[in-house]
Amino acid sequence: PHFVIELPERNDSLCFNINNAPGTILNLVRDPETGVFVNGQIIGDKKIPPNGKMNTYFWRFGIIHQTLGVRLQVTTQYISILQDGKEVKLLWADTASLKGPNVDIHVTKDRSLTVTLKGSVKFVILLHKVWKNHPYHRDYLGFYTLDTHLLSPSVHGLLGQFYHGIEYEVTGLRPGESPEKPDATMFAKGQELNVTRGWQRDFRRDIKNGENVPCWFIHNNGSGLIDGVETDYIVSGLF
Amino acid sequence: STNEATVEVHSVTVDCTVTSRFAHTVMTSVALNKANTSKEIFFEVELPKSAFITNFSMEIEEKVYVGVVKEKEKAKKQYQKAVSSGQTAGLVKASGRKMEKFSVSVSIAAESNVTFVLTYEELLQRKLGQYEILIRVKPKSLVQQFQILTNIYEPQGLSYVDAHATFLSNELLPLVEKTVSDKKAQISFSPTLEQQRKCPGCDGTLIDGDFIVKYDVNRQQGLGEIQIVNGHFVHFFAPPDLPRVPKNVVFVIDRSGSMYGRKMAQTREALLKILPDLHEEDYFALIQFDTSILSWKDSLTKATKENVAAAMNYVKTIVDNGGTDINAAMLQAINMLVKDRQGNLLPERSIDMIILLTDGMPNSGVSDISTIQENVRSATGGNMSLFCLGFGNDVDYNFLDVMSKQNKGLARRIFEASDAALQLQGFYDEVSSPLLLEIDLQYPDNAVDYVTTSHFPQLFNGSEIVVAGRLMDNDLDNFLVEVVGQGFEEKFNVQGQATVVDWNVMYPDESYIFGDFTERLWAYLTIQQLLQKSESGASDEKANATAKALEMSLQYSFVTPLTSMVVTKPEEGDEPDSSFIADKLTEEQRQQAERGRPMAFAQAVPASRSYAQALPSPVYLVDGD
Repeated sequence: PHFVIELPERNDSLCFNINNAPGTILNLVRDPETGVFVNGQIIGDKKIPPNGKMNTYFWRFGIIHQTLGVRLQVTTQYISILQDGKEVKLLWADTASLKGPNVDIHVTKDRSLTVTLKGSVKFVILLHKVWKNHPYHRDYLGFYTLDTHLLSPSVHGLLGQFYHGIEYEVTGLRPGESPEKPDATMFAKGQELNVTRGWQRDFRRDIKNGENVPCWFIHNNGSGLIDGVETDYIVSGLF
Repeated sequence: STNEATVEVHSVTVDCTVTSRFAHTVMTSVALNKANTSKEIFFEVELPKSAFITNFSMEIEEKVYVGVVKEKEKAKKQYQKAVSSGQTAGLVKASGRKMEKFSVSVSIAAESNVTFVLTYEELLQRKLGQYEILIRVKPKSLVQQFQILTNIYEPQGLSYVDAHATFLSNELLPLVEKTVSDKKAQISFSPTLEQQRKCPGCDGTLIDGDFIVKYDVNRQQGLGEIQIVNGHFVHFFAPPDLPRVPKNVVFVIDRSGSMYGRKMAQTREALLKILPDLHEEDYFALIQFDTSILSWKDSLTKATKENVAAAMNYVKTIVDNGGTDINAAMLQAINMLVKDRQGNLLPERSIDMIILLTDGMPNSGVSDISTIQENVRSATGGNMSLFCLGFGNDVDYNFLDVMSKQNKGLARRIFEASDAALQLQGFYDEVSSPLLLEIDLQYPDNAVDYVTTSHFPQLFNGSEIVVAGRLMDNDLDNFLVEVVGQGFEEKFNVQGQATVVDWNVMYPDESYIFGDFTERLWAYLTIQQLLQKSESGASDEKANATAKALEMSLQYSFVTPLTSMVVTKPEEGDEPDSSFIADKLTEEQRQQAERGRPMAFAQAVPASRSYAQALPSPVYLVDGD
């Protein structure tokens, strides 16, 4: 999966890929102070495509708000909400809205799920539907956090560590491997990184083609940009 | 405030009493719920960030709920429920660069009223030759009885008093009544309900903005003013007509990539305004840095008209690029001052000063903050002053603040608003005219104790030194005071004897002027200085300073960063009363609040991004390729 950190105040974005074995569960957001956790499980293509490059995606997310006592499981098949011992299951095939005291949910048929956890976070999960007889690819999900300002300063995780901004500087622009993708040196988190100018896609407006987001790409699974290494974010279960 | 037509705001009064710069403000609001069902009523007050809340109460159905100041950690534990539901600091929020907002809401039964009373205190600081009282008033509806009353008592005598408000129209202007005598001033503003109306017949109010009183006191040569009241003394020192000491100033300018855009433009703009204000006898240098350091000239240059003009042309060429090597830039600036001193290129009686303009995190060369601080401290050797201007919401203000204080200076945040260049210039104006260096205010050891800081590296034109302390006994025959310092041409040295001010003689018509103000002023100043020490002092000093500041905050009922005010508010029906906690914000918390505010992002979103305008805040996403 590709990660994009948008920094609108700098008119810029950072991006990196995390490649891990199918089945791996990664922590995306972890905020013990407010009790918000988001984990996602990776899935691979049905089989290795002819180009030899196996794509990996998220197919299942587990979202917990401990303080509100809410658990959500979102898969490419269904959406399950568990609160106070009661479970509600929604299907992607429906357009539905649920307004509760602590959580608001809106599903747009076969397309997106918007979740607002009161007083903490708002996010959107996109469903990418792939032709079911596609020889290699399968359905997958995208996770977009829209409003994070109520999470605590100690929020962490592969996405969460960037919620309070990141200081970085880019210098030494030079030709890269591809003429339209120059390389540069980035100073971030006390490290000097080789980065490449490129773009990644934001699918919120155009679920099929996405929109290009120009970004500085950090190589090797975001090494140097993320705290620690990507394996530090592997967790044993969705909840 | 209320938008409910059935809730009547009966009165809003702001009563501010200033006694020898110490301002005690009481804001009282009475609202009546005329409906036949209960209504929620909000009380929101904005107070200066330098003020400490000292009291808050709500009176509902003849029952008074009073806020209690407790040690922050204990209050948190005791009121875990409030903390766990995210209400910590919920009553106080940052509001702009000068103010913070206290807000509370309470549900009021049908046909009953509520009285809110908030009290806060602060020591007014003399800046650019004046003291400023800032009262922000924003009633959401017309108020039956509205009054702002300010009484100023200054035994030194008032040299001028000026009052204005951002909302004053030609109609409201005559309603500001100002009575000034030699040692006392009263300013009142009390528009009727009709006078508050935006237009005849409409409900909107004209009263929305800042009411500002500015004044200065008469100053005399010599010792300054020493007041002794109820076993405490306070000494105000700001002698007039001293010649300014020439300065040698190195501007160290961060031009790293993160300064790009507005910050860089504002830096250039500010420097272009500041440079022509240099006095001809001053020397100056410009050093710009990213990962490499670039000096305009190898030595400091005399601020002649020609040199200043050349420097201004140079400033126009500064553009952003690359990383941030604060350490190397600072060491080069220090080295330049040391080298020029050693080479006798600078006037003997002059002050050495560095002004660092930066937005942040060092990430090139030495990037460890404590190492940079230590390098700078050891390189300056206590021989120069460092002033730091921190740009933007992400600046590590604490790093700059500590580094400045370790080097006889101070730090200021520059908010990236449209007037950032003016803020920079204003700060420069404050520190650009040193009058005295290494000032010591000395009091007899056997007569006083618990004296606040009495040594100051410099006195700037338009500012004032304040020292307060406790008297050991009431025998004041030997209360000799001496002030020594280094002036432009010669040593400054004055001695004198302090006398007790008889407030009953000075203000015979006043039955009560809050009598313990000198003690509270002393406590306020002591706590402020202890809080500073707990941030930037030596490690063994920090713990002691924190403990002492906490003890005094509790003793004098000040809501400081170490204490919380616990407010119990009634709930409807069978619900138990619930508690809320009001905290004092630290600079770090203010920054966090600013970072988290969606508006801050919205303002920063550039128009060039086609979809960014629709997004109030950044998006963090993960998706398939």
